[in-house]
Amino acid sequence: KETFEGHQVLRIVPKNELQLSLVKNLEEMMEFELDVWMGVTGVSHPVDIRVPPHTLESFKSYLDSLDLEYSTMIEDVQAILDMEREQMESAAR
Amino acid sequence: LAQPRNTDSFDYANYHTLSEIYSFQDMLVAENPNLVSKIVIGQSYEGRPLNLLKFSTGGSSRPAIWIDTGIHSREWVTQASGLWFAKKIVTDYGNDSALTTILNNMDIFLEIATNPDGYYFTHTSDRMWRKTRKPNPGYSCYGVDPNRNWDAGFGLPGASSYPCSETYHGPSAFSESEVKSIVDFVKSHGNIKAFISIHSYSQMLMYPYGYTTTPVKDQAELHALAEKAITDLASLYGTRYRYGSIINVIYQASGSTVDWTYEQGIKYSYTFELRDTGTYGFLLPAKQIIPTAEETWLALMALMDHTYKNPY
Repeated sequence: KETFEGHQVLRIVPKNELQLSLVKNLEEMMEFELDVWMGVTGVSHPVDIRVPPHTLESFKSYLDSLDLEYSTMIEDVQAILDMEREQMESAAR
Repeated sequence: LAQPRNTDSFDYANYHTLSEIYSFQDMLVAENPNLVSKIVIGQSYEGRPLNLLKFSTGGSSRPAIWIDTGIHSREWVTQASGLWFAKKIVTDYGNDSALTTILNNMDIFLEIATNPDGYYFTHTSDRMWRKTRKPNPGYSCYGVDPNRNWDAGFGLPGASSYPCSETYHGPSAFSESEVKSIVDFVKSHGNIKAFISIHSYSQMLMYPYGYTTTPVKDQAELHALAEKAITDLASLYGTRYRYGSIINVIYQASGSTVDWTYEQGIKYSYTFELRDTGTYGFLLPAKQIIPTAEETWLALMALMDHTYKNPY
């Protein structure tokens, strides 16, 4: 079973058209193995991207180099999945 | 593990496996034989039934409303909302005058698990799975984005031709049995008047087109109705939605479901993106299921009521 320990979901909010196009380009980049949860829609609208742990630091550095601010929406995807699973099993019991 | 004995004891406030969804559908049919029936419109790639619940008070070839949930498998709140909608329809029929009137004149079709292989895979192997589960010859990755696989601007910008992409459009339009089965059903039915395809999670209600900036000929009406629907939705918990054509609200998206349904003549073609708390994304906690479904239902009622009152 695939697990997601250490995967984070970063939220980026493009502030202008330039940032918008930079974020749009991220969606096409393969090297960071990104999983775009919520794609680019417009200035001031959030973009959520799941990032695996082995590319997390380099991806954050890349965002910094582009002056793209981000926040961490989910610190550890697997922790939430574990809670979700426990809740389902508990409800079933 | 305790199994619900009927749809009253079913736990709508929690997420459920595919087998529990199938069991729920059978229970609902058994409990409401004069209102609900189950139609199997096809099989998924891995051979699972594509079940459609038909809510009908009789008649033949009545005008109909289509609702599907969960074509993207990891969007669990969508399938969970579909279960709640199904129960809501049977409990409100005879009690809510607007829904009763609709059902006395139209049928409602509801496909709760639109991508059963993917949904099963999210429970057993990869919670983040989004696509279908058909292998891509020559690649180690699987699946097609079933919301880019329709014959409406198929293969244009706004979908990927790379099989490992999450937005891979597939080798050809309707290559996915999960999509083709809906296409065959819609064409053979011939009298579907509204088609509502439900996703999560970015709080949007959109109408065609996604593949072109050309406005649909019914743009003004669809826009006004979307505004009404999201206003009704917001009246419950204040959840704010964006609305408009797909290409204006998001970026270009080609080969999508409601672009095709609109081009088939189904004027009231809409796609939802359900609520976003800004905290959990697709991992929306189960306690959010019922509020999400409740508020979405208000918007669905607005769309369905308008469809009934504006025959074409």
